[in-house]
Amino acid sequence: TVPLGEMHKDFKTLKKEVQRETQEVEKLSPVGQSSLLTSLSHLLGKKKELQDLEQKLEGALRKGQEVTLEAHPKDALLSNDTMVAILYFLGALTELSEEQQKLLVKSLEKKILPVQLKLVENILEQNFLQDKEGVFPLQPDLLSSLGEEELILTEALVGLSGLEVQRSGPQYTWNPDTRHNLCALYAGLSLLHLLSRES
Amino acid sequence: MSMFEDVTRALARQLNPGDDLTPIDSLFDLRCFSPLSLVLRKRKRTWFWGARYVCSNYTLLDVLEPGSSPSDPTDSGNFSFKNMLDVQVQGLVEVPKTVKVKETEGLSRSSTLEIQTLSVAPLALENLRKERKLSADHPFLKEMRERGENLYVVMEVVETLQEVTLERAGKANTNFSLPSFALLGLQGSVNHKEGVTIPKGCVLVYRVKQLMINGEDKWEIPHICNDSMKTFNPSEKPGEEKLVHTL
Repeated sequence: TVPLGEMHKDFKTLKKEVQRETQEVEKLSPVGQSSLLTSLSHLLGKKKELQDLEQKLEGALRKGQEVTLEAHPKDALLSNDTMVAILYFLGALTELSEEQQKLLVKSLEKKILPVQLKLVENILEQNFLQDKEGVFPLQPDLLSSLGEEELILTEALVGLSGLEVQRSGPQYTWNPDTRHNLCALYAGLSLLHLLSRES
Repeated sequence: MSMFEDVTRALARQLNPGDDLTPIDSLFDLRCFSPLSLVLRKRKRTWFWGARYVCSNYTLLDVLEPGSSPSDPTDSGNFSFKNMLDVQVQGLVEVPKTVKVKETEGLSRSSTLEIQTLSVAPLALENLRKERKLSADHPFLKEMRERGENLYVVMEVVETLQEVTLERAGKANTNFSLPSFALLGLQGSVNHKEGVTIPKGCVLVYRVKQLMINGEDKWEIPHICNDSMKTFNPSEKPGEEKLVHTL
C-alpha cells in the first residue's frame, strides 16, 4: 500500500487499484465467483450484516484462518490475496448507503451494471481533479440504451452519491464532496459487473 | 448519504485537504471518538474512500495500570480531560473558529457550526507514557493481541461548541422523487431527512495515531506511521487457531 500522503490521487490510480483487486477476484473459479455474487446479492442493503462479514473476514485473515465459499459441486477456498481483494470491495460497498446497495441489486437484476459503470467512470474521468462545483455535459449516448425505469434507477444510484443528473441537456452538476462515494460506487460496480459477466 | 454524513465529510474536506481527518458516520458514534479513545481500523486502507475506524469502547487510560499522575479517574461519568491529563484545548489556528458548512449543498443559510479542536497535548502524553505502563492482563488487550489487531488512539477531534440544527434549504441533494422509488419497488426504503440536530460537544471528525506496544507493558504513539507497523509484535502472538469459516 502506498502511504496516503505520497499517493498520486487521480482517476487513473483508482482505476489501476480497482483493476488490480478485480484481477484477484477473477482468480476465483466460476462457481466461486457465482457463489460470491449470490452472497453479496443477499447482503447488499443490509449494511450491518455486510459490515459483520467484513469484520469476520478481516479477523480470519489476521489469524491465518481458512475461509471457503459454499459452492457446488465443491466449496471454493479463498486465497489470502483473494480475501484481501474481497475486503477491498466490501470496504467500498459498505461506504455506500443501504439504498444505494439495494439499487445495485436491482441494477444487477436488470443487467444494466455495464452502463452504470461506464457512466460513473466517465464522470470521474472528467472531474476527479475538479475541486469546484460545476455543471458538465453528459455524453448523450451514455444513457441512451436505458428504458425509463432503468434511467430512474441509474439517476437514483448516482443521485444518492449526491450527484444530480439532469435529463434536459443532458448534464450533471459535479460536486467534489461526492468523490469518495462515487469512487466507492465505481469499485462496487466494477466488482458486481465482473461477477455477473458469465451469468 | 445521511445529512449528518454530508456535514462531517464536508467538514473533513474543508479543514483537511491532506485527508488524515476521518469524518464520523453516525450520531450513534458520538461517544466513541473522544480524545484518547482506542479504535480499530476497519478495512484495508485506500485514499479513495478513506479509512474507517470502529469503536472499541475503551480508552488508552482504561488499559493502563493505575497511576497517581495524572490522577486516576474515579467517576467516569464526570470524566474531564482537562483535569486529568491537561488535554490541550485550542481554537483552530489555520481555519476560522466558526466554519460555515456547505451553503451550496442545500443547507440553509443559518446552518453554521461552531467548532473547536481538542487535541492531546504531547507533553502530557509523554508524561503519561513514562508514568503508567500497560496493564498487560487487561482482557481487551489480550483479545486484541490474540487477534493481531492494530489499535489506534484518537489524538485530535473537532467537536461542536453549540447545539445546532441543520436543515436542507428546500432542495434535497438528490434530484429524483420518492414516487420514482415506488416505481422501483423501493417504497419506504429511502429515508430523506430534512434536518438534523447535532448536540453540543458532538465529535464530527477526528484524527488517530497508531498505538505501538513493545513487550508486555511498554507503549508509545510514534509521530510517523506506515501500514507495515503492527501494534503488537507478531512474534509474541500465541499459537494461531486453525478455524474454517464458510461464507
